[in-house]
Amino acid sequence: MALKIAISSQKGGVAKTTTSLSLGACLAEQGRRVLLVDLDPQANLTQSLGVNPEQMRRTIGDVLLDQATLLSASRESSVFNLDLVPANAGLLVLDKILYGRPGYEYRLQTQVQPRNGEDYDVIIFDCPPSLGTLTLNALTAADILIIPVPAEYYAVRSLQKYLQLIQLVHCKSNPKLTYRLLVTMFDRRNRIGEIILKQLRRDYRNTLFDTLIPIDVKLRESPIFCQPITQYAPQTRGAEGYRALATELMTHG
Amino acid sequence: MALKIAISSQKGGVAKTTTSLSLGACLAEQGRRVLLVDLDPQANLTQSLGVNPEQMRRTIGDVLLDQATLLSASRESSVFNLDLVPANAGLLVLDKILYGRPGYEYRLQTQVQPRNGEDYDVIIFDCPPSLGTLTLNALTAADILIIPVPAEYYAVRSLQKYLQLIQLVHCKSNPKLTYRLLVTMFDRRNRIGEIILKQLRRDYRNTLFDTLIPIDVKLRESPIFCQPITQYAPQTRGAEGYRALATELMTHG
Ligand SMILES: Nc1ncnc2c1ncn2[C@@H]1O[C@H](COP(=O)(O)OP(=O)(O)OP(=O)(O)O)[C@@H](O)[C@H]1O
Ligand SMILES: Nc1ncnc2c1ncn2[C@@H]1O[C@H](COP(=O)(O)OP(=O)(O)OP(=O)(O)O)[C@@H](O)[C@H]1O
Ligand SMILES: [Mg+2]
Ligand SMILES: [Mg+2]
Repeated sequence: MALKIAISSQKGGVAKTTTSLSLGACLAEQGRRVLLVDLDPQANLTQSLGVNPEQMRRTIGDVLLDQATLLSASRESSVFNLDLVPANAGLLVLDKILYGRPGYEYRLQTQVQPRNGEDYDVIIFDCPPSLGTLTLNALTAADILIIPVPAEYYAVRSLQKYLQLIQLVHCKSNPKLTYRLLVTMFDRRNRIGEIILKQLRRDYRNTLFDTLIPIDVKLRESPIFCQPITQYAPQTRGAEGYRALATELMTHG
Repeated sequence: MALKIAISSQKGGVAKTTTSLSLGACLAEQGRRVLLVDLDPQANLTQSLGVNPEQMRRTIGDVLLDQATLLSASRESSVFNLDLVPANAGLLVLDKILYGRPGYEYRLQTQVQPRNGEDYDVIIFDCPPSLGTLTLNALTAADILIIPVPAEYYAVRSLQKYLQLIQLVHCKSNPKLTYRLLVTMFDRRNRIGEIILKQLRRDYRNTLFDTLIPIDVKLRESPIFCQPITQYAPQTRGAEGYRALATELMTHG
């Protein structure tokens, strides 16, 4: 059975897409077969692997409408062991269509049932910065939720409310869902960041990953060259950070 | 008649809230009566003025459900000439309820009709990072849309598609809407940022503001102290940047 990971946060720009791509690439580098699923209408994850969302034959939208299986919509990327199910702007309309249909939140879960599980070791869902039907599908299908949290005021303030909403999903549609917090874009030179980190370690001691992802301009540059950090700048702090995350995740879960 | 400004982008973390607060505070400093309207369920703008979203009697949600007028939901902030209509997490549910009701996108526009116009010179709508009913209400009610764009790959890639969607709003529900692009969080030391800025100036010459908002750690810190940048660190590059924006906006529009 594949390990299914959702990367989600209501707060925007916290490194959901960067984490999906980088963690996926590090797991693939360690020999695991990884499937990335882009659930964001902006299709940033799709773009970061050099795929043009406008030219897609099949996307995750077709899978959610039961017009294609996850496997048939997946395609190989430029990275060995790393496949992608792309997204495009059509997901915006789908978000509206799905809402209100009975059991809409179980569509993705049904698609990742054991049949697909044999093909991949890990499946990663990159979510948009909202709590609509697309994110709800990912939270219902996932085994574990990773919430990226930069050490900045707005992201930390949004966290409490967001965790209450996750609790609802846990009770209603996915009782097995566990979650972990990941500090991203951490800048050691920033004294306020250090204070916020101490506060996060105090308030969320049991759910915070030990691994911190440092701020690294190479992570910002790598999508321009359509390469994950493991190929674009494999010796940088960003690449090391995500390698450490991949190891921590697969040993302690 | 008040000038109505929507601050919106589908991309997350581009400084929508920071721009709403800072631009609003600079316009208030210049003697204009400003109303900030928080349309994001995360309520970051509300929090940044020291207001607790959990304790709100009236929010923008009540206004959109026609249970309160904009004026009755507005409250004074700690800044002279700067009022706020707060938000809370209840907006998440409202987003779903409104969708599908005929004419739902005109609710905010009806509320900001001339009657409220006499009380304020400028009304600023801070939007969530999505294109749901809340953002659509702001785009329909606004005279001008300001799209914050950091000079980074994902935000620039998302722009084209976003502008196509804005065109749809322009044709369907608000023909008078004009838009401008604002470069935010600009870091002169970053060579890729300079290249992207040149590209933006080439592709969007007529809509880009001349004013650039520089990266400034004081902008990141100010919400922790519940103060806009004009009070927290009035002499910094961030404060100067937003003052220049306020002047450029009110002289050239
Ligand atoms: N560790 C890091 N160091 C430096 N820059 C980073 C880091 N992580 C992410 N970034 C940059 O920060 C910006 C936001 O990241 P990203 O787009 O991955 O966030 P997101 O949460 O997916 O955004 P959205 O809410 O729009 O989906 C991007 O320009 C990205 O390259
Ligand atoms: N010019 C700047 N210099 C430094 N930091 C900035 C600047 N502008 C914004 N920030 C910081 O960047 C982060 C994102 O900004 P902000 O929350 O305003 O973006 P947003 O677009 O409103 O996000 P969301 O999509 O979640 O609504 C915040 O921590 C903010 O303090
Ligand atoms: Mg993203
Ligand atoms: Mg915001």
